[in-house]
Amino acid sequence: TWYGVALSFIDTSALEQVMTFAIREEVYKSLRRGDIVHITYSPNLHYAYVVEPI
Amino acid sequence: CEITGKVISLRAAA
Repeated sequence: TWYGVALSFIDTSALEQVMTFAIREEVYKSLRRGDIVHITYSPNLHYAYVVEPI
Repeated sequence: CEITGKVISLRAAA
């Protein structure tokens, strides 16, 4: 099973961007819509390997 | 890479 999250963020040009990342099942279960998170990710894989709630 | 953002959607696909 693939688990994913879509995040919105504001880039340097003040445009709202949306990016989608694959995440582990435990992370998927721990997140709720509206949570603010800081993630460390692989840009090539679009995989978030560290997800920290803010 | 690191980024801070807001969760807008969660999805699971078998």
